[in-house]
Amino acid sequence: QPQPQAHDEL
Amino acid sequence: MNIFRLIGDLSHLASIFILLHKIQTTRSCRGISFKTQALYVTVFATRYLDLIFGEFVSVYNVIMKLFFLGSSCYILYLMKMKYKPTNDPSIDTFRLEYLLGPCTVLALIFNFSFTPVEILWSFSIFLEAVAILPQLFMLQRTGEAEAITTHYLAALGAYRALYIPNWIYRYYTEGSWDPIAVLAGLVQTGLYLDFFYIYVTKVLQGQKFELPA
Repeated sequence: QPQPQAHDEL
Repeated sequence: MNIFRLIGDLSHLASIFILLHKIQTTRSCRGISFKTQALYVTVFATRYLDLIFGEFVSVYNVIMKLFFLGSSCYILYLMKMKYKPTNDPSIDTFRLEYLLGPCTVLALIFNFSFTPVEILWSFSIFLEAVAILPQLFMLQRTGEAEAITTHYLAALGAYRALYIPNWIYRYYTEGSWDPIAVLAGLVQTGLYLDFFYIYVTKVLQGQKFELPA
């Protein structure tokens, strides 16, 4: 399952 | 990474340096809400658990997260220890339970999966959206602010505002969007609109930041 999008933001 | 997110992050970074500069040069934390600063520590501590439990994203991501955690804790130290006499809790009266309660409920309802890490991640997003309210409430009560404090707030507000074109860009390039982050981010930016209006029409014209009577 891919990581939800905003999880790579600060 | 795109230009909007990068400038947004740099603006966030700048806001913290402006705040530290204000406290260090005036040797005072007058006009700064301790409650808002404590909420930011809570936001970073609950979101950046992904440094331990999440996937590795990038060196940039890790360094920025460590910086935000470290600097926000340092600001609390300055306010509660080093410059404690200049911190006036009697004007910092926003009730934190009005923010913490609803954010907890929202995080329990809206999250990517019902796990502690994801619930805390959602909680941090919702809390960040409203963490500025004690500070704005304090500004409202005192009716004025030092120019440097307004520069801090403007940089902090610009950070989340710049995330909005970033999300639009990501929607078109990646084909998806993150409803929790986007909706909370819109609210967060919206809370600054009044402030931005006075900042642009007064402070940037060289006038004092004063709220209309």
